Amino acid sequence: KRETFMDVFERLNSNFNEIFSEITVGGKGRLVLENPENIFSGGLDMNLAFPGKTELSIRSASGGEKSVSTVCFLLALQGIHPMPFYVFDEIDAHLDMINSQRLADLLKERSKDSQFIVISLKDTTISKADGVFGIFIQGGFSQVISLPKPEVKSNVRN
Amino acid sequence: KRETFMDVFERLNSNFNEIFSEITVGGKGRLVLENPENIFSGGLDMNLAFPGKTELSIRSASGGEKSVSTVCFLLALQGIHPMPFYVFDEIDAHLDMINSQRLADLLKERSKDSQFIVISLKDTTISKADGVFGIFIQGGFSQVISLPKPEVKSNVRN
Amino acid sequence: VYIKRIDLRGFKTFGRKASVRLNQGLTVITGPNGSGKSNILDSLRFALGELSPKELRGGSISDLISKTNVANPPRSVYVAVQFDNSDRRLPIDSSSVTISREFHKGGEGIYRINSRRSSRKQLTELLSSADINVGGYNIVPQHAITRLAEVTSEERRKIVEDLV
Amino acid sequence: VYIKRIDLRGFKTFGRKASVRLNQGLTVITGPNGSGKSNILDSLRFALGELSPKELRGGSISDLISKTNVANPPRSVYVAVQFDNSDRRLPIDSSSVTISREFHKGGEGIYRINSRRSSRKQLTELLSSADINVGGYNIVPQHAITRLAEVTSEERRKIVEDLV
Ligand SMILES: Nc1ncnc2c1ncn2[C@@H]1O[C@H](COP(=O)(O)OP(=O)(O)OP(=O)(O)O)[C@@H](O)[C@H]1O
Ligand SMILES: Nc1ncnc2c1ncn2[C@@H]1O[C@H](COP(=O)(O)OP(=O)(O)OP(=O)(O)O)[C@@H](O)[C@H]1O
Ligand SMILES: [Mg+2]
Ligand SMILES: [Mg+2]
Repeated sequence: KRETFMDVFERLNSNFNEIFSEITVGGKGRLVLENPENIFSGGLDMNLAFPGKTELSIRSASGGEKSVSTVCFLLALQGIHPMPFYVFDEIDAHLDMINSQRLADLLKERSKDSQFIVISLKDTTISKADGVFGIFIQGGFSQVISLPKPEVKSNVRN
Repeated sequence: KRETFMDVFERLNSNFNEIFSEITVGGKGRLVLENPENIFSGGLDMNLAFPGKTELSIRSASGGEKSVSTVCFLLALQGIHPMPFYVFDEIDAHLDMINSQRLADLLKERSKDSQFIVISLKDTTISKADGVFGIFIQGGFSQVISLPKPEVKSNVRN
Repeated sequence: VYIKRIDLRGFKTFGRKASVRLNQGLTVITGPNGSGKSNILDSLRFALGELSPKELRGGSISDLISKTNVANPPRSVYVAVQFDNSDRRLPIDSSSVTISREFHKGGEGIYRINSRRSSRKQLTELLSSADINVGGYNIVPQHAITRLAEVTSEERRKIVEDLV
Repeated sequence: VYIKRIDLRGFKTFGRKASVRLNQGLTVITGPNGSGKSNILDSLRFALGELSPKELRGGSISDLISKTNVANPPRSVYVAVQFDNSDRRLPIDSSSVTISREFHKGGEGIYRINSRRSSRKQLTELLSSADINVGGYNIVPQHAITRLAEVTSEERRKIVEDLV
């Protein structure tokens, strides 16, 4: 049981660092077993070194840093067990503009292998999409409209 | 005890509807005692009628609708017991562009009576400020820089 | 396999029939607060067989039926998800597979695979063979990221254990 | 009365002395994730006398001392808040009132009013007379809005009761 866990854990950790360093452009992330001798009597911590900052546990990170790290963790999990489609609802709500852009680039990159359906209010995310749909209320009912790509920004604001 | 509560409650309710209808431009909001006969054995619900939609309880509202309504509730509380300054940390995270703009207008309006210090990642909020400060990490330490108003948008993106 | 299209009728704010056509790569859904974006995510989970109304942000399954038209409310909710199955990852010899779920007030759920009535078990087993499961980490609802960011280290280890 | 300026030294990411000058109307603080914006809010609460390290997002008060400079870490944290008191809402005959709090590792908190040492009680009583209280609804930390939006109706009624 320990061997299967360690096998998955090491692949997960490698995925996690790869994704984290890509999205932060130079950061380093690692998952840490609190009790390596006795895995199941300790938890799993997450240590992050954002560029220009010292390593910290996710517990001490800022709101946006936690968001970025958790998204990387989710994508790392998915690398172990890929699924045909992913649906994310406003995972970029707490990200600053640069982190949103890099996240959108990452999702765009990964959408070559799996389908990504992302709900977002951010122009940066919308601009990276292959297709955009606008939802709005008319006569009390939700309507769906397909939005053409470059004019999206001004359409969404109406 | 009931009289003092009802007195405050009615003023609060009136504040709440005033603020809610201002920020939603035509919506109606009301606080509802679940047990009006026996106030303290029931709770306090919040019913909201967003423009173009039927009335709903805050429990059934969307993420952004909950945010808008809760901000109105907070500002209504403050109307009962005004304080010299207010500090809000990313209260606009889940708001769409129109709601963000209207919230920023509302805060700008209210900042004539009290000092408002607002942390935000949104250009719409930043553009309404009397003064803007940018915080960034340099050499591992937080630095504070005063940002001039119209160029803020491009400064923040660097 | 990927989702080509989601059809909704009588589902929450989608009181009137609506369709969302998705592409194979990255699709972004946007719009004002309260317009129905998260409802689309809920409708997908509903169609995939989600049994907990709490997960669908309702008190009961009947709460999902659109209440917008007070005069003439629909008596049922229907969601269909059409998959492009060109890679035959779903074990059905068809390049298009549509799964649907219907629920009538006071009734039960009716599940269909390519218009043919099936049991919920048959539907979820079919989807499982393509790695599509209603409780998976591939569907991340609104605010879930903030909650996931705050889990204890024990909970985080359990998430990895579930993967093993 | 309003806050003119906040001075920070050794507070979390503000390892090097920094100042935030605020204006009377609407001030917006922005910047990248992790840059220190919420830390400014925490520093204000610290200076106003917040006793719970959890409220300041730390395990203990010493956790607030900046750890950035590993070679030569500061041994104390200091935050000063300067109020414009032209309206004399703070009962001190001075148009400028500075309250500050200092904490040394392994020591206690040192509170000051206009550079003169005071007890925490004196400081909080002074601020209370201008309706400034560390636990009030006028300071809304990050994510508090989402939590407040989800309170039960009983909790909401209690919030109003506290106001009465
Ligand atoms: N059975 C129902 N009938 C009609 N409307 C419903 C029903 N159930 C939920 N709703 C409405 O759906 C709306 C929520 O929609 P949804 O959560 O999809 O919004 P959203 O577009 O995701 O908004 P946000 O950007 O704020 O997250 C609420 O206004 C709610 O009242
Ligand atoms: N004692 C300390 N010494 C050094 N750094 C610290 C200390 N305590 C907290 N930090 C750091 O402060 C950072 C968080 O800062 P803060 O919460 O102010 O960010 P923020 O600008 O609000 O970001 P966001 O936009 O993501 O909310 C974290 O990276 C954390 O590690
Ligand atoms: Mg939503
Ligand atoms: Mg913050």
